[in-house]
Amino acid sequence: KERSRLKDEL
Amino acid sequence: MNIFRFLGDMSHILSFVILLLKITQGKSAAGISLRTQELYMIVFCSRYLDLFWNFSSLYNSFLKVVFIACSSAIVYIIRFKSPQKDTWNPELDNFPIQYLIGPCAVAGLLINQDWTPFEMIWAFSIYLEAVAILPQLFLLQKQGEVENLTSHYVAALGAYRGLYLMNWVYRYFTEDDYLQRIVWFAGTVQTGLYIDFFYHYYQSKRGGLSRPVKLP
Repeated sequence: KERSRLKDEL
Repeated sequence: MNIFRFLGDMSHILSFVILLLKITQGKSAAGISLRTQELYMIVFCSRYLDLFWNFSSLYNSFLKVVFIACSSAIVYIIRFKSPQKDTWNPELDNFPIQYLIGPCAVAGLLINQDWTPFEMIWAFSIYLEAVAILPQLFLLQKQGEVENLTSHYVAALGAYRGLYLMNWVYRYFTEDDYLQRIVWFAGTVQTGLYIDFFYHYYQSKRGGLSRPVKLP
C-alpha cells in the first residue's frame, strides 16, 4: 500500500 | 533522510539563492520565465497545504515555508517590483500554462493515492512540478544563448530532482514498504526534460564555469 499517510519528503 | 535527498534539497535551495541573487542584485529578470515561477508557486502552495497537519520533521516544515516564501517573493518581484517588472517580456515568455495546469489537474483527480481532496491536490502538485520548467526551457530556446547565472539556476533545479531520483532508488532498496509510484513517475519525467539542457550546459562549462550556454 502506498505510504501516502506519512508524506515525509518535500 | 539520506545523502541523495539532502543534496537534492540543498540543490533546490541553491537554485532559489541563485535566482533571488540574480533578480535582486542584477535588477533584471531577463531570461527568466515568470510563467515557470508562477507554476512553482502553485506547486508549493498546493503541495504544502499539509503544513498545518502533517508534521513529519522541523526540517521539512521549515523548508516548506522557505519554498512557499521564496517562490512567492520571486513572482512578486518579477511581476510588480521596479525595475525588474520592466525587464520581463510577455511576448517572449508566453507559454500557455493553462495547457499544463489543466491536464495536471485532471490527472490529479484521476490518479492519486487516497481519493481525498488533499491527495488529489497533492498529486496535482507533483504532476505540475514535473512540467513547470517547460516555459523556462522554451524561453531559453527562443533566446538561443543562456546567461551564465540563469544556466546555473536551471542546472541546480534539474540536479535537485535528479538527486531525488537517486533518493527514491536508495529508499526502495533499503526500506521494506516504500512505494511512491506517483512521484517516481513524475520525477523521472521532470528530470528527463532537463537532459538536453544538461548536455549543452556540460559542453559549454567544460571550458570554464562562466561561459554562456548555447542552445541550438
